[in-house]
Amino acid sequence: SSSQVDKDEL
Amino acid sequence: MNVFRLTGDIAHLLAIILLLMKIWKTRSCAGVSGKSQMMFALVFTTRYLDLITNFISLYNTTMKMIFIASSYGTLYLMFLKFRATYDSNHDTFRMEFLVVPVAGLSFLVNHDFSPLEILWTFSIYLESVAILPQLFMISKTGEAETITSHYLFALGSYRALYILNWVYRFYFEGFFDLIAVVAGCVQTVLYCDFFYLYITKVWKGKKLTLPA
Repeated sequence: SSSQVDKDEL
Repeated sequence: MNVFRLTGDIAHLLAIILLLMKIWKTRSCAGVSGKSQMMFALVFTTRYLDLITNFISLYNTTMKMIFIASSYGTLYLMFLKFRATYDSNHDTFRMEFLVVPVAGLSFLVNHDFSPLEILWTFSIYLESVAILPQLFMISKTGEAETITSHYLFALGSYRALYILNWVYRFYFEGFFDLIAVVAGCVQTVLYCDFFYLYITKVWKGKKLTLPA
């Protein structure tokens, strides 16, 4: 799942 | 970062600048849906709550601040400074028909049942349908100013470029976010009709008019 850390997209 | 995401972000920034320019230069927000702009401001607010807590890069922080500031700046221009030119008679799409189901869905379908993650999911789902009041307004007025059509083309292109970014990241980084991809595809599909009209008309120098 996309955890907080790899939310690097705008 | 990859070329698709970078050009996508630039297209998004260009769209926002085009809209601000249109309103500022014509001193009018005629033909622009205030409801869509309100939802975009909500999208940025709920998505960028980690702006303070989670530093990713200077680029990321700068762009988030620009998007938040410009979306509220657009609301200021539309609902305060040039309020007299706001065309509320044609901006009649019921936002609650979008916000309520999107809020419900973000509680049901998300990656993690935490406040920040649910708000992020809400913003992703909301962004995918936030343009509907604007497209609805154009269908009601039957036309759009050329600069407004350029704004919509840039705005629609940004998420289409993000889809290419997700394809790239899937194959080269093994990154895949089903929620973002599905919502991004829905968002882009909603522009297809407009893209067709824009390319067949505006690129030939005609005004964007909808067939009566």
